[in-house]
Amino acid sequence: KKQALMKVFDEVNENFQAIFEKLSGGGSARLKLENEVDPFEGGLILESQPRGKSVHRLEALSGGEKSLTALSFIFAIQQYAPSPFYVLDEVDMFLDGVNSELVANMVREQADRAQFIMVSLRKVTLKLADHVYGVTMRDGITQVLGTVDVDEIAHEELKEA
Amino acid sequence: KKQALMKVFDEVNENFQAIFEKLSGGGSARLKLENEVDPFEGGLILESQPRGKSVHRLEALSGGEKSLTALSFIFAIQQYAPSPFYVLDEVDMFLDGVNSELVANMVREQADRAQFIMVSLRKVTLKLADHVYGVTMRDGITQVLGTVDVDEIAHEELKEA
Amino acid sequence: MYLKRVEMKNFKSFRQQEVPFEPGFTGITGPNGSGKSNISDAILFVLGTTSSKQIRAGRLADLIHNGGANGEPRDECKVSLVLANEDRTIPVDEDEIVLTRRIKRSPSDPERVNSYYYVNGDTSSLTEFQDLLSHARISADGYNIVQQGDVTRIVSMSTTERRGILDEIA
Amino acid sequence: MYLKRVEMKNFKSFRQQEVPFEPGFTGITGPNGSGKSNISDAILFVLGTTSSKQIRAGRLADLIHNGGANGEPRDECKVSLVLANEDRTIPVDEDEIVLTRRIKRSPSDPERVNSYYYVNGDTSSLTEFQDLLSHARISADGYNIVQQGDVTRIVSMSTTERRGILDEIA
Ligand SMILES: Nc1ncnc2c1ncn2[C@@H]1O[C@H](COP(=O)(O)OP(=O)(O)OP(=O)(O)O)[C@@H](O)[C@H]1O
Ligand SMILES: Nc1ncnc2c1ncn2[C@@H]1O[C@H](COP(=O)(O)OP(=O)(O)OP(=O)(O)O)[C@@H](O)[C@H]1O
Ligand SMILES: [Mg+2]
Ligand SMILES: [Mg+2]
Repeated sequence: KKQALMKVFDEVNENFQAIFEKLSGGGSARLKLENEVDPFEGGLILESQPRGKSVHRLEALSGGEKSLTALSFIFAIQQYAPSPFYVLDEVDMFLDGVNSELVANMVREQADRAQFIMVSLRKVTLKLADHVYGVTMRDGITQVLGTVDVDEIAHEELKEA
Repeated sequence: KKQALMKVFDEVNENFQAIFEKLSGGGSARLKLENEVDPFEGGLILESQPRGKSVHRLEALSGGEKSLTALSFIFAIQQYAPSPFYVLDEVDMFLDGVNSELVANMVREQADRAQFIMVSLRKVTLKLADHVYGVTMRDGITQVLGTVDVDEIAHEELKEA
Repeated sequence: MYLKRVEMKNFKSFRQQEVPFEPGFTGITGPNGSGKSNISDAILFVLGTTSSKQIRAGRLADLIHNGGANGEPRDECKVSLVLANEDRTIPVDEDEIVLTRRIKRSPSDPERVNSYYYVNGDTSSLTEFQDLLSHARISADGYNIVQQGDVTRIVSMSTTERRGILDEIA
Repeated sequence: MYLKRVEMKNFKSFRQQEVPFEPGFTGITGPNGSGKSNISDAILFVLGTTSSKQIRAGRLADLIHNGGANGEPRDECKVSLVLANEDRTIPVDEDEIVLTRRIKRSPSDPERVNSYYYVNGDTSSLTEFQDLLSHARISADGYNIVQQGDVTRIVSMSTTERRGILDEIA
């Protein structure tokens, strides 16, 4: 049982380091077990070090840095146990324009190997999709519109960057 | 003690209804005590009904609708006990372009009576401010730049809508 | 394998709606409260989530369309996921696997519902769904469906809960 | 009354920084992790928050600037809030009220800090700060400072906790 957990820990940790480095433009990150001797006695810590800063535990980071770290962890798990399709619902909400684009680029690359369905209000994300569906509600009933052109969607609907 | 709470409840409830109606473009909302006879035995429920929908408790609403309801509650409390200045840190994060603009307009109106300092990544919000400060970090040290022109800030930094 | 189509009938804010998907990267956008997250709830519903909290409903009965502004509340709802199976990821000799979950208000107590499961039209069960889906590593509890707020949840969960995520995969 | 200026010295990611404010509506923007929320933490620090969790620090000592990429970690930090008091909202006969809080690592144990409070340069205390600020209805626990994530916290707190917000105002 411990062996199985350690195997998962090592692989997910490797993925996590590589993904965070890519999503943060050069930062570093790692997973840490609170109790290395008996992992089931302790928990799992996410540590990350954005580019040019000292290492911080998740709690001390900014809102955007935390969500980039958590997102890297989610992607690291997905990479460990790949699935044919993924649904991501507004995972870019806390990110500034630059970080959102890095995440969208990663999804773009992964989309050659698996299907990604991503709910987003960010233009910088939707621009990279193959198709974009618009959703509206009228009289309490949701209507899904066919493919919409991202540039056509009026400014006030989308977060441009 | 109960009397004091009921007085606060009634006034905040009135504010909450008026503010939600304005922020949701015509929806309605109200506060409800779980135990009207002995309020200290129960909790406080936020109920809101976005325009054209049936009444929902907070849990059943969408992410954006929930945050608009919670924000109306915060503004309702602020109106009950007015203060000379307010700091709002990315309260528009979950909102689409239309709702962000409604919130920013409300802050704009209130700013005639009190000082508002608002951290935001949304252009639609920053456009309404009197001054905008840009903040950057270099070598782990934050620099606050003087007033920046919102249109100058490169696309990738800001959420346009 | 990929998700080819989602068909919803009286599920949450949907009356009768089919959403076709292609392989690759699809975006979904729209105003607050328009029904975007309800699509991901529809997918989770079929994958067999047993926790109504996960699909933001007090009881399963709350998933049935309430009629909206002008219509009548319904008695049942159903969602089908159509999976492209040309590569036989799921060991069933069909090019398409259609998984359908239907819930119907129980005649004796309208707050309760009875759940029905179908595979390509034949009566099935939750355990058969989970068994078929496990071949494709698709599950309601895995991280292939990242709901709105999951990123924040990971940040604020305890270190022990976080380790629990790795335990489940091991 | 309004907040005229925030002066920070070795507070979190700030070395030496003054931020002037005008009445009306001021926006603050910048990339993730650049230090925007640290400004609101600086304000809360002076208002007398006693909970280090509220300003995202494990211990108060974590608020002292760690030197960044190339500098030395510091031993103390201080923040001043300059309030315009021409309208005498705070019953002190001065046009400006300068509230300063300073923390210094304790010589015997660097993990602990000693806190010092000053009003217009004279030694003061947390209770005097709170007393002066109560005239202007400014407090670290009120909702005049809405931190990043407070909106989500209100949504997910229990109904009893939510009622507690009204209890505090009553
Ligand atoms: N059983 C039901 N019948 C009809 N409508 C329902 C039902 N359950 C939920 N809804 C509606 O679905 C809406 C929520 O939709 P959803 O959460 O998908 O929005 P969203 O597009 O994701 O918005 P956001 O951008 O704010 O996250 C609610 O406002 C509610 O009116
Ligand atoms: N004692 C300290 N010394 C130096 N830097 C610190 C200290 N404490 C925190 N920081 C830095 O402050 C950064 C967080 O800043 P802050 O939370 O203000 O970002 P933000 O601009 O609000 O970002 P976001 O848009 O993601 O919310 C951390 O990355 C950390 O490096
Ligand atoms: Mg949603
Ligand atoms: Mg912040």
